[in-house]
Amino acid sequence: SSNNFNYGAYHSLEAIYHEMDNIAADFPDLARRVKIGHSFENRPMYVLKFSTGKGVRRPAVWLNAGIHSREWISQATAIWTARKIVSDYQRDPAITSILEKMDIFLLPVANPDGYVYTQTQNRLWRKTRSRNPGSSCIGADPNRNWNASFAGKGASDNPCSEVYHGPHANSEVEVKSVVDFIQKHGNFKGFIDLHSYSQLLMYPYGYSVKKAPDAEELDKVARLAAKALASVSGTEYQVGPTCTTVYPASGSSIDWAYDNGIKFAFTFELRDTGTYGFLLPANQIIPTAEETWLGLKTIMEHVRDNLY
Amino acid sequence: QEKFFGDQVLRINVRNGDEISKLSQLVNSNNLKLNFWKSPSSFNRPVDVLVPSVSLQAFKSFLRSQGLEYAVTIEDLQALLDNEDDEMQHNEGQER
Repeated sequence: SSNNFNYGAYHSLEAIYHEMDNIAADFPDLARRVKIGHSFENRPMYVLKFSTGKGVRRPAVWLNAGIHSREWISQATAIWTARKIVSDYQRDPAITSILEKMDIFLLPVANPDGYVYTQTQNRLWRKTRSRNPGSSCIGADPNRNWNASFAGKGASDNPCSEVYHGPHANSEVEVKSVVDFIQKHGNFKGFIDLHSYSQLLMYPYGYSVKKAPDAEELDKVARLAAKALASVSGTEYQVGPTCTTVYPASGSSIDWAYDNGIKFAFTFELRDTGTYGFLLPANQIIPTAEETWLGLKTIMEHVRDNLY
Repeated sequence: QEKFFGDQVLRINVRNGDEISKLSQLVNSNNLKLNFWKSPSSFNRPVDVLVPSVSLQAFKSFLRSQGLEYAVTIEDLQALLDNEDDEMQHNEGQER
């Protein structure tokens, strides 16, 4: 890096946004910071667009991090990943060939209000910060708010619950901003969500035990990705559909993506010992990001080779 | 700023469907103000739950009475948060 951003530390929202700007400035022909909307409390939502092509809407992959604000390792991994992409382009043949064919959009902080709240008020905050009329409880779970069997199994209609699905699908402006952007773009082939903390790599569905039509292919890709990830330091990931691997969860981002034609939809639950919950020590950020990168790259290579 | 003095995180190893359903009843109950970090789902996945200090005694008694095995993974959440805060401030200072 040309600046002194410490990728091995946790950072404020402003610092992350500033670093996104730096990356775009350092690599103007490859990366651009794009505002895709704003949060409930009117904070901007920025993605980094990595592209080597011009004009046309090329096939693209969406990398989504920090939807659950307290899972700080996901935002930290995302910003490390951003720097990794620009650094490795034209050095690593895999990422170079991926970018020759596709664009990558990376959203490091999908829930900016929640993230700021975890740093100023309550470290364990998970949801958005929207108001719920008739309730003193605040926020909805932005990973139960997508239009995929909305308000079904594994979500709560109680605004005080950690898995409150919100009043209606896309009620959370942070979710709607992503949905609108992806739909307007119209050519996303992959959607990968980064969470923590239980070393899982999952694919649709979360809202049902029914098997996704592409389950076999997704399972195969996920196992390859988990194997690549484990090659760094032996972190073992469990692989399978969300519903049966972790728990039923309706209204999730990857189920929405899959049901809307984005076949390669995956969720990572990043490394953590479980000893510290959402307090993964900062010295674990880079090792986590490094191993996750191999998993992400494996999936993106498969997308590159299997465009549809 | 909300504080978590004396709050603990417990890890419960569930061994069968009966134990999962006992814990599941508590997930949507607001009585003990529990915060499930990892919800009860299947036998081979432990449950992690943040328990406020005021509910510790009652919740541990409940676990014991139901024969549910648990371990304390975070003794005092606030102490851990304070350490992390110190570390962040230290890092921020270094960057400046």
